[in-house]
Amino acid sequence: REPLSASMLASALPHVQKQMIGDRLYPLIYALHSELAGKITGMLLEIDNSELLHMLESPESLNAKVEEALIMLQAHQAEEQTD
Amino acid sequence: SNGSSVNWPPEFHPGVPWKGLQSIDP
Repeated sequence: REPLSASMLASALPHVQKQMIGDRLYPLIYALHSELAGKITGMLLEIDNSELLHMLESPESLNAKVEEALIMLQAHQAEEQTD
Repeated sequence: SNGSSVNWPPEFHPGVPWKGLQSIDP
């Protein structure tokens, strides 16, 4: 499977662009947090496409963002429970 | 008790059309 490029994305509609990135991102996140992969991927897809492409190429960037998303998600869930 | 924040974040499923942002935006 060839890497996702900006030019490949440019030819797709905006919501399809997110779909294309999500399809690449999800397996990488699943390997880190299988149970929360869907939610974490959904959160990360709110980031700019250019940064998402960078994350696909850079495991360190991806890991950092996944950890950030995980903290936000846990804080959100804690808030829901105490509300 | 059925606030929309409970549905956050939108969950991505591989192979399923993504409409996460559309479901959040008005």
